[in-house]
Amino acid sequence: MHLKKLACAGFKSFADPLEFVFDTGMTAIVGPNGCGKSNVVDAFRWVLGERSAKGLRGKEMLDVIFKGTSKRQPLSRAEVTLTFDNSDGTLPIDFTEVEVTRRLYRSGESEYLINRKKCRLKDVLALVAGTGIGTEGYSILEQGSVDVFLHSNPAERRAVFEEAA
Amino acid sequence: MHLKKLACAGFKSFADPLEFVFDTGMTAIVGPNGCGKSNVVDAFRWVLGERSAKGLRGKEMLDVIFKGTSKRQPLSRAEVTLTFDNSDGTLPIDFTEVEVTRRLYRSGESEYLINRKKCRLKDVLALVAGTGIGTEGYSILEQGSVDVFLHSNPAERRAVFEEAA
Amino acid sequence: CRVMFVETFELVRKHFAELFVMIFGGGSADLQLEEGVDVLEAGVTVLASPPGKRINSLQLMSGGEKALTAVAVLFALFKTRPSPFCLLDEVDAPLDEANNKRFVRILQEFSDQAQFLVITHSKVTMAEAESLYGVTMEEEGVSTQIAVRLEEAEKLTEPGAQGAR
Amino acid sequence: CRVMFVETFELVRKHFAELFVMIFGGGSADLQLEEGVDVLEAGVTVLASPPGKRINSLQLMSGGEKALTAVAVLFALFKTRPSPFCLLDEVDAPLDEANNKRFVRILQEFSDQAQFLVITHSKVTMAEAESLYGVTMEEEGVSTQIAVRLEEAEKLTEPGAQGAR
Ligand SMILES: Nc1ncnc2c1ncn2[C@@H]1O[C@H](COP(=O)(O)OP(=O)(O)OP(=O)(O)O)[C@@H](O)[C@H]1O
Ligand SMILES: Nc1ncnc2c1ncn2[C@@H]1O[C@H](COP(=O)(O)OP(=O)(O)OP(=O)(O)O)[C@@H](O)[C@H]1O
Ligand SMILES: [Mg+2]
Ligand SMILES: [Mg+2]
Repeated sequence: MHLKKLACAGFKSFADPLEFVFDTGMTAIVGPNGCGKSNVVDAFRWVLGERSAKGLRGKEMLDVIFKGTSKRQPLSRAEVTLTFDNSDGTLPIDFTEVEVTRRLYRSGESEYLINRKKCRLKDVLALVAGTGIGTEGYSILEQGSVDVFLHSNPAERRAVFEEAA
Repeated sequence: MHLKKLACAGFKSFADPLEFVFDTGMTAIVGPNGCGKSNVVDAFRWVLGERSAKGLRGKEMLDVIFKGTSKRQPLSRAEVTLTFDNSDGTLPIDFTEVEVTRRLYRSGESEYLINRKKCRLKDVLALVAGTGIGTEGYSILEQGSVDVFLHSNPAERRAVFEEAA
Repeated sequence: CRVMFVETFELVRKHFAELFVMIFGGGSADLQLEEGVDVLEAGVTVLASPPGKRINSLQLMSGGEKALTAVAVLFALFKTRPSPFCLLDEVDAPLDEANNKRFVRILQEFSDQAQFLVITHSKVTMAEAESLYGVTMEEEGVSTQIAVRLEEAEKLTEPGAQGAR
Repeated sequence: CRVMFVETFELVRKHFAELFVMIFGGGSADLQLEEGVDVLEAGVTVLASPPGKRINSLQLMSGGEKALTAVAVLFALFKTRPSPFCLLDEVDAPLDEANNKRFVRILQEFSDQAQFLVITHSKVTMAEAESLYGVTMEEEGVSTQIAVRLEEAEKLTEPGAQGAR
């Protein structure tokens, strides 16, 4: 299984739809301060089921919807889709390509979809369980979180080991 | 008033006595990871009256005494002296040069000295009060503490403003 | 379940000790489960001591040493149970150039098993990436993406680039 | 005491708003005392919004934006009540090169009023310092100090320098 692309629209500072296509190996994401690099990390965590607004640097979950700028109006929904190549069958689902989508409307309504079919958060979590990429997983190190990774209380650290078991 | 020099002996990784002489303007302190740059900041905080071991990245205050290496024995005391040029009389004391010293012995005994005369912690705190350089002051930003400076609870942030008042 | 956890834990522990020595060129490191508590409840403590130093508490380590130790823990988990991708947000920020090069070397070793997305301002890290993505804000407050070559990536963080003014 | 605090607070607030606009080249910033609480007990909240962005909560800001905002708060305190010296430990680590240059420019403005000691790995910051101190470990675990010129300082963080191997 590997990552094919990430598409964001209306998520945080991604007012215009944007798509990242990923190669194998190492990809560097670069750019000036405050331009949206860490928002890409938040997009990954959000589409994979992050339930805490604080974990996405917000006060409430609606903070992930584009809030507008001095020249643009706020948007009414945020959407992120993550596409995997599953030709090796790592994900327990009968598709060679798997799309996971999450949407949130200003009304507070939220949707999850797998290959464009509505599902529940539980289904998304079950899909990625044990691969290390869920929100409990060890494969995302947020900005400035080196200390948290090492200094969090031992019980929190344990959750990361359980994910690997 | 300005800073003339900092002398450390037996404090953290400064096993051999070391002296930093400071010019006016901007001085950069550089060097590889883990070599003792942030220990210099700890030396400043300690000699100016820091009472929390945790504030000096230790578990107990004895952690500031050189603990030894694979080739050296641990030392039995730590000592730091900060020398100020007080020719403009900013510090409320009748000397043109003021030395503040702090010592700690393995026995747990600790001493403060002003111009080589023993005094109490209270005297050191009174000496630097209102200059912004005491431990409550705003003139030391520790490594990685940008977040703390901005995100600490409003009441903690207030203490910094009081120091300036 | 209990057996599974202990087996995984022992494996991560072994990989951590090896990777730490590889990254630091010596020293020693270990992971310990909380004593006297049921294995399924016990917390995990990280111990590590850079070459030549007696200290093994994380608290006394420097910013750069902690970042490298966290990287060793992360890759030990990776070796035990590879995850298809890994997202690192400015993990190289506290590293000096020598350690930054070590970090990149480790990444390269693992990047044939998984996809790495590395957010960075460091030229050392950018130079080693197989592909580069630029995230910038041509219009204030709105993120856009630009494909960049290495020479351009270094310019993206230069003065005058669109971003936090 | 109450009058004194409010006067100081208003002054810091004014300087903060000015310095923020100067550093970010626009936007707006403010400090607010907690409502409905006695002035001597009230907490202080920092609000800031980079140019063109609608958001003023610190939480949603990026790593680099937060670092620069903290610098603006620090120098606002400085302007209100100058302290004889200031110690900054790797405050420039999250900054891109453009913002690093802005940071250094601010430092230079204030360095005729106070002594600045800046711990850094950044070549941009090193290049502007009036004097440079190298801290290294010729013997593992024992800090020593070396006088360096700029060309040497850049080498200190290169591979092969004595330090965290
Ligand atoms: N819902 C939202 N709508 C619009 N903009 C948002 C929203 N949430 C966050 N932002 C903006 O995104 C910016 C932060 O982006 P991000 O943290 O990704 O920056 P970065 O590229 O990682 O920068 P750095 O290099 O400083 O870490 C902030 O300026 C913030 O105002
Ligand atoms: N009491 C002590 N005795 C001996 N060594 C100590 C003592 N306390 C701390 N140290 C050592 O000092 C080192 C940390 O130094 P410091 O934090 O100053 O590094 P640094 O130069 O700031 O590095 P970085 O660039 O990574 O931030 C650690 O390796 C630690 O082992
Ligand atoms: Mg960021
Ligand atoms: Mg340090």
